[in-house]
Amino acid sequence: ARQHVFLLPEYLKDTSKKMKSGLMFVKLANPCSGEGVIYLFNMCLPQLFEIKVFKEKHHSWFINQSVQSGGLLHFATPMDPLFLLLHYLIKADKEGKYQPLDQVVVDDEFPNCILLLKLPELEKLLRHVTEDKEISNKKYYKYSKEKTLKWLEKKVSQTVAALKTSNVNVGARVQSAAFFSGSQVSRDKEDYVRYAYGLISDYIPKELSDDLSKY
Amino acid sequence: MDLSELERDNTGRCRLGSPVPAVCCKEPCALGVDEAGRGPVLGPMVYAICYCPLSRLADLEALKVADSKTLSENERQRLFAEMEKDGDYVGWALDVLSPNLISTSMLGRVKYNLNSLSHDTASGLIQFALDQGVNVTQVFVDTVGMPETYQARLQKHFPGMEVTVKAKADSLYPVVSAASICAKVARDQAVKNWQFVENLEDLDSDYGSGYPNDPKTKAWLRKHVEPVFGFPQFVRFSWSTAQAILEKEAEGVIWEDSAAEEAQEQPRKITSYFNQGLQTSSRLPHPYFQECGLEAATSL
Amino acid sequence: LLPCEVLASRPAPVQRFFTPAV
Repeated sequence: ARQHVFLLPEYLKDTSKKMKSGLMFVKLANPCSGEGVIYLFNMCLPQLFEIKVFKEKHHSWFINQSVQSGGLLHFATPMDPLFLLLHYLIKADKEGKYQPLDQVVVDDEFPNCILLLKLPELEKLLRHVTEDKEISNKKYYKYSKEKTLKWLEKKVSQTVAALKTSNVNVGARVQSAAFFSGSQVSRDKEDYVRYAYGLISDYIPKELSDDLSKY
Repeated sequence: MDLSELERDNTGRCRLGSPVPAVCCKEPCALGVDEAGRGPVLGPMVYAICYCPLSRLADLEALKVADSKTLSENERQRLFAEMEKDGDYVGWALDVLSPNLISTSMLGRVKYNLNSLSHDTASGLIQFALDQGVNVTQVFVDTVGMPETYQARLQKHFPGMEVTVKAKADSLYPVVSAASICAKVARDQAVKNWQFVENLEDLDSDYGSGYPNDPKTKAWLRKHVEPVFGFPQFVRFSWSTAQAILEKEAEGVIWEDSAAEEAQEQPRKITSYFNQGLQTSSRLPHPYFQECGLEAATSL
Repeated sequence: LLPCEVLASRPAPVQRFFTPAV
């Protein structure tokens, strides 16, 4: 059987022991490209993880007393499920009406998207990106672009802070002292925002990314 | 012969030698060079020198150190013991080249072939004797490769001596026969006491002479080939006998540089130089992910 | 993680033949 090497947060280690199929790998629509990519659900918490793979040619693994070709290294990173829910909310928005979530988050191609509905505190989360109405104890949601842009702006500034603490080099590739116009600080700030915006744009549809850029 | 250093670590090379007889530092000496184990696909190759004063060559000859090829293993051991007894005028030194050193030299990125390894080892041993103060005036070497070029190289390296490189030198010059006996005794002992770094399960040590055409040796190689790791390091991976078995029995492996070479060899289609028109709209991941070599996992 | 691609995934006597060293 194929073996995979994963870097996971420590606390996930005994999840699969605590609960059968405590960890589930599912394919869902990538919120930027729409193509199917692998995510990991920790059903105990529950919590959503993005899976990224480090892929470099000509590698293999020795795993205990076996060899595994390919040498891929998978990373599981906690991910804000709103990015995946947005994908469906925007799609549903075309109908221009308020809808219950279980009619919005449906996908013949990726039926496991309903697992998103099991994630905790969804209502709280959805307030960042939708207008909602309650009719006879049932919640109806409608995508709100301005709320979403406001939410994304917060994401960008959180990412700027994270980039600074983790010393990621965001400087424009080709830079020489001669071109330094204005104060270094303002250029830095702009570089960080541009870089963070680029990262966030990997997780939202193209047109929303363009709106965010203007915003 | 104390090969304990080799038994401790048999993945590199080890040099050992007799004490230098005092007379050899005073009187002009003849020095012979020969090797053992050049042909086998298993085990180390041993280079040896033996030297003694010109005035005692007759005594050395009297030991009947004739061409070692005609001697049995026991006779070689007895003769080696005789030479050790006559240690007041005979000195020797060895350089044991492990199969791992041979394989990694010959298969390294920068090829270091067996002839160059042999020539450098012989020169190294002659230099070793000089550094110990032996008054070497004549050197006799069994040839490896073209005698003329080898002789010219050694003569250039050791201008103050009279160098003779000849085929069959081990049956012409007693110091070369004596060196040959030292080399063979060392190789026999090393092979017999070989310490396998790989704690193999069903290891049998009945590998025959170690020569590629020996059916026992071939059977042993086929029995001990491991599809991922090849062979124990006792085997010279650079021998075509070993490579032929690996081609058949072992898994393929691709190394970055060999893949790069292959890629260069493949001629690119002329159309690949034309721009491919409008690229598909799939966006590239953010530079952060590209630089870290990270991409979304689309399958497990 | 090996700097080469072994073109197979299979049991292998790693402990016997592979001595990791820094």
